[in-house]
Amino acid sequence: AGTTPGCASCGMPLMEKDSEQRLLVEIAKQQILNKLHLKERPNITSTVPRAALLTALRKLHKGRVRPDGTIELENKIKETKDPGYEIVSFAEMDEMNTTTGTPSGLTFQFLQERDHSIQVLQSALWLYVHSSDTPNRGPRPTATAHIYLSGSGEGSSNRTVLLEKILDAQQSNWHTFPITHTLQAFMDGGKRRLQLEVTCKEAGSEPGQGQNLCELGKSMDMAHQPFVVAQVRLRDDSKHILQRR
Amino acid sequence: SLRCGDNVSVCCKKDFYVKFKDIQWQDWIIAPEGYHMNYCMGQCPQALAGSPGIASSFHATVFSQLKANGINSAVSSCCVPIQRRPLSMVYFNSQHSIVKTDVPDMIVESCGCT
Repeated sequence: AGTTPGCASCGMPLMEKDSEQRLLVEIAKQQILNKLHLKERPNITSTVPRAALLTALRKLHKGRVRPDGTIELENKIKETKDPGYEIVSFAEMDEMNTTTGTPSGLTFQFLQERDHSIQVLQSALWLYVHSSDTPNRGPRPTATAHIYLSGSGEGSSNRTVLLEKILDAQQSNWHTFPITHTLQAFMDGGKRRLQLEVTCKEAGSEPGQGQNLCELGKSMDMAHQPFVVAQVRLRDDSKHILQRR
Repeated sequence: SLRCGDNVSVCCKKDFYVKFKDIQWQDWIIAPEGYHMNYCMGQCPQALAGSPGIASSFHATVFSQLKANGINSAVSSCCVPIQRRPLSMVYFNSQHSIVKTDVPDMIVESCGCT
């Protein structure tokens, strides 16, 4: 009956307000890090340009960006057993060789969890392709995009064609290239750096001629930084193994 | 489910909110802006055991077996979360990639006695 001094549940003596507040903040921090499988808070050394961030989040499956730039997250109504992750990885770019127009390299880094294998449910590469500015009186201008997987190991020059796609070059716009299987093979290989090469050549241009319409290289507008979106989940078999033990 | 006031006596939900800016976490957590780490506290006298809904827990099962068999024990029921919801988060990992996930069971919505 009535209020009992101290903790109403465990009977411990009351803590100082400040120390209770500090304790609860520490518990909150620890809980978030545990649930995100992080040992400590990530150390953010360089910030992603806000424009690139907002572009990427607009493309992320469920997130929506309010006009004031804040993020609206869809409230989960139904509990999903294994919500999984959606990852946006921004490209680190090599400098493009503008004179020869040789393909330019994009490097994406993915953190692999040591004791979890990852299942890639869906993944796409987002590239910003400029419109062609060569005068064109004929039909709608197009460009052909080639995506290559760079060979593994230093200095290795071999590369594998992943896909080829005819793009509408009438207007500058974002284009997506599905790379689900490529990313799955990459994750299964346990590597950390996915290296792609990209060319977007105007249709009708001679080999080695014509503009590369993909905006790549350090001099590009940061709002058009290429990125990979991936929807991933911890693979069930790793849980199964746990149960067997 | 009751919401705790300043003086806590019976099992209730205590609101507790951490703003990420206040703990200098806003640089790596893009959304949301804070975390409602609500928790349950308060007494569960015998009369309240099992109210306002049975907490599905091992403790509840054992407790109801003891009661059903008329075993008068010193076990008291506990004030525990009976409803939780996930926390949707968008954050930078150490690779500066953006990660979005729904972390299950992160926000206590209501409390009850087992």
